[in-house]
Amino acid sequence: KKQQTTINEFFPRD
Amino acid sequence: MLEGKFEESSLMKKVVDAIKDSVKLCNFNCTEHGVTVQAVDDSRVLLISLLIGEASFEEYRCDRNITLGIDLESFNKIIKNGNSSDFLTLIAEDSPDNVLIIFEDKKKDRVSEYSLKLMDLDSDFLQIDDMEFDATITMPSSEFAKITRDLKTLSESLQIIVTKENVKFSSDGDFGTGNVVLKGFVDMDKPDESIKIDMARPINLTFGAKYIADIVKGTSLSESVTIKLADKSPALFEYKLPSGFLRFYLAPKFDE
Repeated sequence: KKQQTTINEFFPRD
Repeated sequence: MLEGKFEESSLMKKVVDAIKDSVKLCNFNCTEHGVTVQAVDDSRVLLISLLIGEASFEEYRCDRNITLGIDLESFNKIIKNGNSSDFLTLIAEDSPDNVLIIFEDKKKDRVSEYSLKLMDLDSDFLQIDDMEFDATITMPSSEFAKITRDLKTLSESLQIIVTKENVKFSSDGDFGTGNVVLKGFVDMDKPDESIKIDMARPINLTFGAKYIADIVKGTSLSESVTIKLADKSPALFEYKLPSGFLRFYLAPKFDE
């Protein structure tokens, strides 16, 4: 089963 | 003060249509260079980055940076009221409580004016540096939309596999499997029909099909879509505007 990642894991908050 | 006039209201209609199912509330940031939006869907899987460049407008003026906090569902109700060929003008004061939306038909015998209440929205800006991608595919946007819709009927995941020769879209579901393989080719007469595959490294990524189904709502904005992929990174799906772009960054799925 594949796990969904989120965009926050890749792009830091400015 | 912001005053932006589009030659046709259709561009804004298409932009709102393309993003309203992914995000409900977002800030439209207006600067002298144009209008930008950055927004993330509620599940934080899909990031939208929009630039409507100054040159997309027939007339554009924005003396100071202005933020318009917009409820897209409400905005859509108003924007649908204009005919696609109408001039569309957006007007806002420097610290606005509302934005004026004016439609004029080309004969100037009908002017419709609406006012939309603005909202004070928290802005949560993510830093997207220039990413390095391993593979880039440019293809007709309508073809990508059809592949997405077709394969989504089988599975909630959609796999994109890029090799030197081709790109394969694949889904594996409970009742069956499906895949569509495209090879690169050049259509000299209709360049937009061409399929271009640039690959530095092979790619095998899996995405939530429902998010890609939301992304292809941008199809009417551009004849072609560019898909940029890198291993273990969000994919970038880009629809070019006459001046600017609508970009979707989609976080991938990984094996547990």
